[in-house]
Amino acid sequence: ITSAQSDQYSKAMDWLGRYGYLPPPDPRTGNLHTKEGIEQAIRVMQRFGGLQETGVLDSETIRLMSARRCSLPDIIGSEDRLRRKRRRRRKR
Amino acid sequence: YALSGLKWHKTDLTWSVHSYPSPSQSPNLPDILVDNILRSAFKAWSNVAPLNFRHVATDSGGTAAGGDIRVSFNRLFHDDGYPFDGQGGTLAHAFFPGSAEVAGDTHFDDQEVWSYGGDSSSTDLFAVAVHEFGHALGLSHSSSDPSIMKPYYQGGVGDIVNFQLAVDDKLAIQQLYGVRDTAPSDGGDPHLPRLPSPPPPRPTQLSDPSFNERCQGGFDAVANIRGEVFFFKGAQFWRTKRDGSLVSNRPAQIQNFWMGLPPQTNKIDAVYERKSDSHIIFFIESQYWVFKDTEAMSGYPRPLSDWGMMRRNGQPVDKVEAAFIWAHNGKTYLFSGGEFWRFDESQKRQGVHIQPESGYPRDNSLWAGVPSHMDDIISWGEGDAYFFKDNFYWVLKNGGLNQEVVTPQSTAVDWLRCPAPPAEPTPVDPRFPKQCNCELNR
Repeated sequence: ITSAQSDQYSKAMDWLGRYGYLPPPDPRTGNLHTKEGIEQAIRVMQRFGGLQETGVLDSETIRLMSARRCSLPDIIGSEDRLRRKRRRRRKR
Repeated sequence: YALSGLKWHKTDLTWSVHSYPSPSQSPNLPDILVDNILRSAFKAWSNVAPLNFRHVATDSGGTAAGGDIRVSFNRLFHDDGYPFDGQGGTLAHAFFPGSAEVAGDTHFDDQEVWSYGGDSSSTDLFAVAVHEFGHALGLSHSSSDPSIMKPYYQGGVGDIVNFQLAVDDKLAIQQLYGVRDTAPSDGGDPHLPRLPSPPPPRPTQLSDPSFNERCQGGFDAVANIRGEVFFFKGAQFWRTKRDGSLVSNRPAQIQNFWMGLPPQTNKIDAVYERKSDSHIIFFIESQYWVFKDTEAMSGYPRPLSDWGMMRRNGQPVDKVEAAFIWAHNGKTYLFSGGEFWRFDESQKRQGVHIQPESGYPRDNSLWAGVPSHMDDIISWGEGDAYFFKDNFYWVLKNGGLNQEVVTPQSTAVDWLRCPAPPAEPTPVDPRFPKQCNCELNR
């Protein structure tokens, strides 16, 4: 693990959260992101960006994360949608 | 395409420009050209949907302008919760339609080099403006190719007069506002209305009963886990995200979050995230736990003796005071009793306990300029090592071990969103009470 790799991991986590691929921590439960959850988030990001879905921070993924972009998230309100879906399922 | 779920419930919209790109940063973009580029960007949308955009001017002071879509060029933190990041990275953002005061507002990062048909060293204002106005009208990011609503900057669009939206974008805007069947107005209006300025933002005042505990420092352990910094104190912890914000002002209970620690746990000695498998290691007194995410793995706690750390006086280590992975070399460092040990966990094999590298322990004083008995250490930022002690932290720049000057900074202020203490006169050095303490003229 080089300094650059370690820093990339941290930055990638921040990037995935910022653009909606990783849900923000719930202030009440404050769930920690799982390793599998992070891999899945990377896959979705890769699919959205037209990259091969590897689930790992490969060079293409890191390159895309460093690209100039709009600061709005790509995935909006995924957690809200999930909660609504769970609520509907419980009611049924 | 993707829609935000929000739209304007009118088709005649006004826009205004609150500030223009700094001439020093974007010298080839006079204000009038910016107006024309923005007007053309709106026209890209009104060409295909029954929308009419009217430019409303600022007053003579250049500040009082209103309108549905307020455009400005801002730097870094600009009071909307979405700071810019200097040149590169994020370029702009816009707020979706709605009744909120900021709805439709569009902000461009003033530290970019904005251009009109410039080369790749600059950023084409028209392309970004069409994208952002798409948000201001209710569109979300699209993964479709081609689409102006892709989140990444795709370069200039060529001839802006004849620019046409991609099919994906046309369908999106027409889904919201219908199909235009008449020619759009050119957006000009000889009677430019003057609208009042919005009131200045008011900061929210929050009460926080755990304020003192958080702001007085003295953390038992500090760890960089999954890109966030965790501050452990007693039976509680706080979390700071990479953008500097706290997950919550209130602390979380260790017991309710980290499952598998003893019920009476009220002090964590050290924590770090192992990079080889993303497991999280907790040290409490003479034992350690390995966590997969937030649950302790079976078989733990294990005795600290697994780590094979012996003091120079031949005694086994019975407590770890600090632990971190130095981003500079990827090695793991454990600290105890003024000494430290180094481990290479990339060589770790399943079921085999790792041993310290030869030549260790070494004396903590090798880390010059930082306290020799620290509370904890993390790697952060650009691979720098952050040493925490009481309510201060010291930064050793990437790979540096022996910097000339390492100035302590406030943990509470810089990491835990605490207010800066009132300025006090420089304390007199107790060793030389009559001596001047001024560094500028000695």
